[in-house]
Amino acid sequence: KEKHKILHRLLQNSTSPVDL
Amino acid sequence: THSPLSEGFSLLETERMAQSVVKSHVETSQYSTEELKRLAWNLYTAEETRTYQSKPMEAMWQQCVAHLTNAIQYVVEFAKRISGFMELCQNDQIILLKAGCLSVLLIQMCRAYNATNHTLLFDGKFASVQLFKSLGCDDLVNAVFELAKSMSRLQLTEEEMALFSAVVLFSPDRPWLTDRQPVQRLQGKVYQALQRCLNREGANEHKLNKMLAKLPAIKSICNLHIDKLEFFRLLHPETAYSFPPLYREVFGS
Repeated sequence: KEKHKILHRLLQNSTSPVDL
Repeated sequence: THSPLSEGFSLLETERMAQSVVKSHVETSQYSTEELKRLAWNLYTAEETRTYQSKPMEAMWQQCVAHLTNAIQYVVEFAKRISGFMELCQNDQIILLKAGCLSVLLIQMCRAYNATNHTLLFDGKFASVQLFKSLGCDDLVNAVFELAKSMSRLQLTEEEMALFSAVVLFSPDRPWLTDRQPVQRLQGKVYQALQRCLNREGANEHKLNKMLAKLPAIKSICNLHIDKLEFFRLLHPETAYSFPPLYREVFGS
């Protein structure tokens, strides 16, 4: 999980950069 | 990347899938088709091109990597909004994204290609092959431009492009997937949606074959990118280490 911290976070976030 | 369908999906199921994929594509495209049209004649001047060409290799890599990293976030969002993707286990979501995001970007990149002057949108303006000289990856850059050119000849509609991207993203043959079957089902449904979309448009039956025929070139560009990155890492390890964490996660081994 540590290896893909950012991907995990992006997948879990309901607000993504696209929405901002 | 696909295996012939053994199971059929109802018209309703594939229609819903097509709607979900197309909606997601429209919502998560960095540039709308209108914006791209508006930007089409915004070209880098010879002077600006020279400025890019005289950048140090590390600086140009950093800039391209930053754009690529930004674009990857849109692909993650594209995947997330497709019905069924978030039901896969997170390990498999990550595997599909890591293995397929560059292919998706390469497919969708042809929207940002201008065939009249062989340029691609980069940092707000259209750039020629020569602008990327300082990367030291002429073969990779040429291959990317040539792919954009040959993809743009197919004149894919937004719907076809969205569905084709999703077919490639949902490849059940990616190594390390924990559960291939739901991925295969998802791909099968999108593939059938793509076939139906092409039939409905009365597209030439060869269009699908022509789309699938681009896959080896896409794959070879993905491999070439990794080769170039490995080589760059040897030359400039500190710069490579300073690349955004998302980029390193996606393209690290």
